Amino acid sequence: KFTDIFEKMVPMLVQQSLSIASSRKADLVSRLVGSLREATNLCNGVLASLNLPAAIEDLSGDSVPQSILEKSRAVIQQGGLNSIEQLIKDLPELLQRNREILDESLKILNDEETTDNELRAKFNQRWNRTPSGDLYKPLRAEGANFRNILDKAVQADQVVKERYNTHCEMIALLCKPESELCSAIPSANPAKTLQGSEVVNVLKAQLMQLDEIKRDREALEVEVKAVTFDMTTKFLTALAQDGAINEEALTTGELDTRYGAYTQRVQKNLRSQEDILAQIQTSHQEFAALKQSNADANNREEVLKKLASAHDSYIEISSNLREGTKFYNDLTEILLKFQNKCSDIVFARKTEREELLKELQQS
Amino acid sequence: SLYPSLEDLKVDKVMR
Repeated sequence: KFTDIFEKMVPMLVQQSLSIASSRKADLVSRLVGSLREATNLCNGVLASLNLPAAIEDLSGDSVPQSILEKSRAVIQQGGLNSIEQLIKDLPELLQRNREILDESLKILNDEETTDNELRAKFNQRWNRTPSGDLYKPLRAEGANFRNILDKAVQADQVVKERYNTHCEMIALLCKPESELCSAIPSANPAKTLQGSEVVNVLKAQLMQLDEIKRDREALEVEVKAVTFDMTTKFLTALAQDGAINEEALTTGELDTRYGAYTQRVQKNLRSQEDILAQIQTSHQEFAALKQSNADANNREEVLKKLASAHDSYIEISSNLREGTKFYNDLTEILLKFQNKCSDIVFARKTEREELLKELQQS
Repeated sequence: SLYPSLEDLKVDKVMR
């Protein structure tokens, strides 16, 4: 029943190459997924600005268009304003906890250095160990990096807060029950004459195509994220054969093989969206011309657009808050490890100090 | 993404 516990052990160079390869893969996936999500945001933004699909659903002029009702339900189902308010309230505490761990870690280094310097001043050359200041440089550099990261996080918190402040009113409205939502949206003259008109049908068809393109993106994202591969064998082989690893060449070759087809599908998807959005904008112009807008209709449309945007903002803010919460929690784990490193080294220095003091007293 | 990446920091560095 022998299992080789050193099976996964590889030469240092292979380990480093694997780490870099992993970074490259993460970057590529991040870029691909990023462009997919960007395309969806763009698409949602364009539709909201055109008041689609609400405008072609809204033929009574006073009931809540179906798509807006669906958006309302979606937001309510995800916890509405309360859930994001709670997460926003928690952020400063999470930040503070992280700050405290970092401050505490650097403080114990500072305190030990102070004592070490006092003893060096007292005993001069006889206190012949490396000064704490020199020894702690790497840890302090790490600490400075952490401060940097926390500063960036604080800025991110601000962005989220501002997004929330900008949109919370409309999000609150979107979360209201249907009857309240209905009364809050200005009425307009019904556009019944447009029902069944050619341009409405064309728009409907185009919107359905766009939906399919969006669904393709969701599937693509899942597939892209599911790709796994292991460069270990390739790197070990290269090292054995050449005595060196051309990591960049090997990794980019493998990434092309694994992700090439996906990259093309993403490009194709983005182009399809570009095309259909252009078509939708043209159709919408026709539609708007037919609609005979007046002040009432324009007011109604403005509110519907804002409600659609509020849904998109809610999704974005929720995502930001999940990211922020995870960030602070992950950082806490990392900072606790850092704190351990600091207390370990300080403990060793204290022990060494006691021994040195004993020697000096004896001599 | 809005927040800084912690990926680099998660990798355990070899302690000398």
